[in-house]
Amino acid sequence: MNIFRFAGDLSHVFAIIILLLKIWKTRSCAGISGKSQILFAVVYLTRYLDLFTTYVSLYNSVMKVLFLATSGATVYLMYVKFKATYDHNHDSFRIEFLLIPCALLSLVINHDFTVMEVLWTFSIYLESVAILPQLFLVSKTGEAESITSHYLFALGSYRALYLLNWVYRYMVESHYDLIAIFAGVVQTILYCDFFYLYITKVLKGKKLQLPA
Amino acid sequence: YPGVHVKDEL
Repeated sequence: MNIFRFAGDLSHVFAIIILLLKIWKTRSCAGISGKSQILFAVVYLTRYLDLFTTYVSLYNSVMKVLFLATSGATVYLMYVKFKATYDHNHDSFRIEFLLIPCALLSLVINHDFTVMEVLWTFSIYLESVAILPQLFLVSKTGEAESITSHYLFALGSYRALYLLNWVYRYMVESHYDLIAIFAGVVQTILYCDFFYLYITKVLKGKKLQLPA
Repeated sequence: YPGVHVKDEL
């Protein structure tokens, strides 16, 4: 565990808490893509199956359970409890366009052709693109509430910090995983446009509005 | 052996 990895994890947990609090306090999930949230739930479900097979550390297990529980709670709040506030019409990204290519790619490019390894690889690929329905929703409505912007910034920062963690681990421990690194780079690139808008607008107190 | 990956990250 190094500082980049820990900061990344904190940022990830922070993002999830921001999102849950936003939905809970405003009693609304307006502006949030349920499809991205479903994809994240699929990501955690397929990646953290190893909770039952491998023990890494208490920290690791607690975080995995936390991600599974909070993503389940988010999906529940969006599709059951506050269903009426869900922005159904704007959340029109077709997730099969992400699920199918990720599934095929994980069958072809993986470290080992076993069920657990392919599912892990699938979850890594899927996570890298799971935010697309959310970014698509923001681009369709042309704006995002500040709290949603903070959520996206924290969520995007998490993988960017992991990239630094991987650079550090490569140099210090000679540890690297090309699949995770490749997907992490893709994931971070997808946020770049948003990061730019966040820094130039939201941090200056303006609402995130896309240029017409 | 590089095929066996240590999955110690989240």
